[in-house]
Amino acid sequence: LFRAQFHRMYDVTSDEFNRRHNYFRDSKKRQARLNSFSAVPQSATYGINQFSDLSPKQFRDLYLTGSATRVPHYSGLTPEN
Amino acid sequence: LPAKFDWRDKAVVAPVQNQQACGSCWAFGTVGAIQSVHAIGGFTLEQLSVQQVLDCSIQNSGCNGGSAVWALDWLKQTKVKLVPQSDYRYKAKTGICHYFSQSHDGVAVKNFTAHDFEGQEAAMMGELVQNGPLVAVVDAISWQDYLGGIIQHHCSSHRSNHAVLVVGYDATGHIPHWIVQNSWGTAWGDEGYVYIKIGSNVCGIADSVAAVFL
Repeated sequence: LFRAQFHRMYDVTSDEFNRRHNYFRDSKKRQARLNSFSAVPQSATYGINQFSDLSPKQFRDLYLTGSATRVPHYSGLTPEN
Repeated sequence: LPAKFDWRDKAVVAPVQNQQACGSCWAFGTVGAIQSVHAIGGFTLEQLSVQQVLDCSIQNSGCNGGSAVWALDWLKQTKVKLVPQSDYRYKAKTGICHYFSQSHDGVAVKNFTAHDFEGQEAAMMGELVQNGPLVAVVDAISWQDYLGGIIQHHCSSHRSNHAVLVVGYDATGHIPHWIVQNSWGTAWGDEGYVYIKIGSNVCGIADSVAAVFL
């Protein structure tokens, strides 16, 4: 279902499939853990999405590439005032 | 401050974009804020070129990553005009910078501010209402698995790694939260949006926040 929904074309006999399948299983475990922390209505939910066949490192390397520049603490002063 | 404020209600927020396999969140956040502030100023909401920022802001590293503050600083210092997206299309890879004449249609950044609002998220709400959508840099490690709802846990501060656009907040319900536009397409999160609890710097949402002035 995941492969169909997110248009993954990898061959099921390939090493890549096995690797992705392992990442997918790890994602399911991680999501179960994240969901166990809060059952309050409106709380965040975690589950299968387009990133579920990536390892955390692959996800980090590809998508978490924004740098925070050190900035001053807000003092209430803006260009207007 | 109003209990709820959402710049999308004023039709000044462009649709959710998809950065694809390119680490360009910093450019999407920067351009998202500029095009919204431009529309707040009375102009037609127009998508501006993310690829221009990606290719030309050389202090940053294109698809390998960058900082929204550095991108804004580059725009302010050089007075380069951001051209419409239709004139410089997104390719999801870093390319050679294309130059346009100063007479070309575009939007220049006059100034910007960048602050740490930790412990002062009410002031950050004020800045959002007063100036327009804000670029923030967050810790998005747990967002790999996010489907929807308000993030309150599993999200550290001071480990920022992803730039986003804060477009509003809602303090009318049980859990006051920020309304944040991401750049991972509409299939991710709630139609491309994520909600973050207000008040305890969840995901480092208040760590590094920039506002744009045109």
